[in-house]
Amino acid sequence: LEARLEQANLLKKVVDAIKDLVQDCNFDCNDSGIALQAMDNSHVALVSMMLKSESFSPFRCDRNIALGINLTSLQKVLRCANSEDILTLKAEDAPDVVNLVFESADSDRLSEYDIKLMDIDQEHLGIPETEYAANISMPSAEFQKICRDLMALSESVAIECTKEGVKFSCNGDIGSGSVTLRSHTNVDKPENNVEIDLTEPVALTFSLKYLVNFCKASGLSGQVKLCLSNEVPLLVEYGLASNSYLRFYLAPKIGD
Amino acid sequence: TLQQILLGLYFPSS
Repeated sequence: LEARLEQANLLKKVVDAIKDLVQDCNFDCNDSGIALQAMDNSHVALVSMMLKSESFSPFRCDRNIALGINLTSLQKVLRCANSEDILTLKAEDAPDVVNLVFESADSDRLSEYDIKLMDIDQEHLGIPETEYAANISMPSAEFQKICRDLMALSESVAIECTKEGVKFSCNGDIGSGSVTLRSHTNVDKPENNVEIDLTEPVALTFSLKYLVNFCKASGLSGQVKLCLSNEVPLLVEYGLASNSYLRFYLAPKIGD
Repeated sequence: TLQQILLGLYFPSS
């Protein structure tokens, strides 16, 4: 494997975003790119990352390899990069280590690190193609604020999507709260758009603890996509350049 | 929990 990423910061942000959900995971490398899939310890949330080969320049992967990496170790090494550094990931056949080289774009500094790999026997889950009943795109900062605000009142949030809009509401010991968003187009700042594409009304309840955790990815993308269908895990997607993505799935809370 | 069961049902091991 040899994969050069213009922005070391991208991988750093991805790792920062998922590190509290998953600890040890396989980075599956093949000629289409680098993918990661892992469930959190409680087995109610799933992280799925895809960095397509187009996100790298150049990208070369001659044989499929799984790089088992401890994310705390990877985070430590990625913190050694400067924010504008270029990152090249390298691994041999049947590797013991993954090699990370940081290059400064405007100086001649080159730093190099190896991270020891681990054997991770990870269950691989099939993620079905799903036509969701509601697809909502909204500013990622807005979603983060809603989740954080409602978490001050309750452990869970009800997300209801109708043709009127999307309503986030909660009920807790001190009282209740709700935020409703309607479709909104901002020509000057499209990252502020709210788009709601609905085929049938949806109402589901989720644990806010997980949603707040997913929102750590907000720095990766100005917009977040929420996809919901009744009795199906919620998909929270942060789109990255070149069709790469970071996705989180969360099983809804179901009545007692 | 039901949540765990649901995630397992929806994302079967492949």
